[in-house]
Amino acid sequence: VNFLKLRLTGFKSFVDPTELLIEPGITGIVGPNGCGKSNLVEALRWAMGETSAKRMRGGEMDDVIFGGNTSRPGRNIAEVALFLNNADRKVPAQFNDFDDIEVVRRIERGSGSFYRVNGKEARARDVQLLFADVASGANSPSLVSQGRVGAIITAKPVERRAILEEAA
Amino acid sequence: VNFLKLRLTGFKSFVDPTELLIEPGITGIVGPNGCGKSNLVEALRWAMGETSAKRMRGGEMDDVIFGGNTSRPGRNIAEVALFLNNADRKVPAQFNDFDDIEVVRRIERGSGSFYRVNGKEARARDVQLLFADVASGANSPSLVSQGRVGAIITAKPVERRAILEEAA
Amino acid sequence: GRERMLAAFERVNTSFEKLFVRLFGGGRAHLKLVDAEDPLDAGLEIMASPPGKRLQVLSLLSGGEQALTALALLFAVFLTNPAPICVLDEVDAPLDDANVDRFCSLVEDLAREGATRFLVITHHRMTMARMDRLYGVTMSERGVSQLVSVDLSRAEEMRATA
Amino acid sequence: GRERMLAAFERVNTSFEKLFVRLFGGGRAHLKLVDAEDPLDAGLEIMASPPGKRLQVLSLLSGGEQALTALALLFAVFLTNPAPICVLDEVDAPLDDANVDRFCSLVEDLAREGATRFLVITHHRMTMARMDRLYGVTMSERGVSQLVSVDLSRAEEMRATA
Ligand SMILES: Nc1ncnc2c1ncn2[C@@H]1O[C@H](COP(=O)(O)OP(=O)(O)OP(=O)(O)O)[C@@H](O)[C@H]1O
Ligand SMILES: Nc1ncnc2c1ncn2[C@@H]1O[C@H](COP(=O)(O)OP(=O)(O)OP(=O)(O)O)[C@@H](O)[C@H]1O
Ligand SMILES: [Mg+2]
Ligand SMILES: [Mg+2]
Repeated sequence: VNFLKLRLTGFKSFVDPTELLIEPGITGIVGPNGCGKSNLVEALRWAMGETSAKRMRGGEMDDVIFGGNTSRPGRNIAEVALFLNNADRKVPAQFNDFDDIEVVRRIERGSGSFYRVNGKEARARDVQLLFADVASGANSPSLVSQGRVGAIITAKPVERRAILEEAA
Repeated sequence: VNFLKLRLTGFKSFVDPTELLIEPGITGIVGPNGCGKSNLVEALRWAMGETSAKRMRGGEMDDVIFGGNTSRPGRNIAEVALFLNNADRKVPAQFNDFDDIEVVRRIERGSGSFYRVNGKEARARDVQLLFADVASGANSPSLVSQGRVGAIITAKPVERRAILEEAA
Repeated sequence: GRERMLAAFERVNTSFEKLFVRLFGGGRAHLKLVDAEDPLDAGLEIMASPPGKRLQVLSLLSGGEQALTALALLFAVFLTNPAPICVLDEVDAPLDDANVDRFCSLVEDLAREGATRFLVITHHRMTMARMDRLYGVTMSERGVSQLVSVDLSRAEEMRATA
Repeated sequence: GRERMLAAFERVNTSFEKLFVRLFGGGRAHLKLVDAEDPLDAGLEIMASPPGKRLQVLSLLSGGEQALTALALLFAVFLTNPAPICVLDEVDAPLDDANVDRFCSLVEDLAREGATRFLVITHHRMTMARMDRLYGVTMSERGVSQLVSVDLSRAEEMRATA
């Protein structure tokens, strides 16, 4: 399974439709403080089925919808699409007939999140299992958020042991 | 009151006698990871009467004594001296006759800490009060340790309120 | 007890609001006592809006914005009773160059306006360039630290060779 | 339950010991289960000795040394089941140039040896220079992010203007 591309609309500071290509090797993302780099990372985790608003730095999940700035009003819908290549047929059976897989998560203010996989409605659980199966769930060790290294250092030994459970 | 100079011997990685001049304006301290910059900051807090080994990144206070490296054995004594100028006569009465004040803290492995002010033995409490009086106790907001900014960000609001008590 | 806490809150908040604007070059912020009627049981929340962005609780800001805001708070508390010495250990680590520039300007102003002597530990080239003098810490013998005076023009090689 | 935890511990520890040496260019480190007889209740402690220094518990190391050691642990867990994507958000912030250099070399090796695609967010000039391609995030309209492709030679001005 390969990750190909991320597309965001109305997600946090990415109000206008934006595409991030995920190509082989190492892609660097740079920019000043507060420009939106970590928001990209959160969009990826969110599309993978992240359930905790707190882990998205919000009080409730609606907080990921573009809230407006001094010239534009806030939005009521946020959508993130994640494109995968499944040529090696490694995903759960229900999605495994496809060469290309498009996972879309959409949230409507006050109505919660909806998921579609290749256009067909899916449950959050199915999407979470899909990504967990390719070792990259929203909480997998492969997504190292901005505070993560610091959290490991300051964690009590018992909290730190939880990281081993990812490997078990 | 002015801080003039810090002198360390046997304190953490500063095994050989070292003098740091504290001059007016802004003094920068640079160097690679692990070379000893934060150890200097801890030496300053330690001389001011820091009582918590944990805040010195140790399990017990003896941990501040040079522990040896691959070529030198560990030491049994650590000493830090802090030199102040008291021309404005702002320190507690018992030390206020002096123009120059030298505070020395010494620890001997297994025997605990001893303090001297201008050569005369002093209690830890007197040294702590001396520095608290000039608004720079070991826990004053003026000593921003390496993890402090992060701690304020991640603190629960109730923990964060403690910072106001420094100003009260 | 309660009176003093509220007075301290007011003083720190006033100072914090001004320092935030200096560090961010605009925007606005304020402190808030939350979660309890009695200020002695309350929590301290921080509301901030960097220039052009809407007011949000601290946790919604970016890593660098959070650090700069927390610095504004630390300096605000410091200024209620400025000490003769102020030590800043790598507080500029998550800041970009534009924010480091404003941070250095604030420290320069505080150093010039008051009698506080500053010790600033940093890995940032820009911060190094703004210091009045530089000391380098080396470990040419492993595990043993030595202090050396550094020519401001030699700073670059000092910060990073291991 | 217990069997799996101990097997995971062994696998991660073996990987961690090797990655530590690669990231530090020497020294040694190992993981330790502490505070309980039963591994399911135990804590995970990290013992590390950067090159030339004696073995110490993680909390006694410097800020940068702690970060690099924690990274070795994260990569060790990652390698027990490598995902097709790995995202690193400013993990190099507290590292000096020598450590950043070794960190980049490790990421390059992992990218070349496996099929994982890496996304690395950074403020470090040195890290930027080691990327295969760069995207810049800008906010020319305040509060609105835009993604732009960045020429590797233009990286310098991208990271820091605000
Ligand atoms: N729902 C939202 N609507 C609009 N803007 C938002 C929303 N949520 C967060 N933001 C803005 O996004 C910005 C945070 O972006 P992000 O954390 O990605 O920055 P960053 O590039 O990672 O910065 P740093 O280098 O400091 O870590 C904040 O300024 C915040 O105001
Ligand atoms: N009692 C001791 N005896 C000898 N060395 C010690 C002792 N305590 C700590 N050290 C060493 O001092 C080093 C830590 O130094 P310090 O924290 O000052 O580094 P630093 O320059 O601040 O680095 P960074 O840039 O990573 O924050 C560690 O490598 C540690 O091994
Ligand atoms: Mg960020
Ligand atoms: Mg340090």
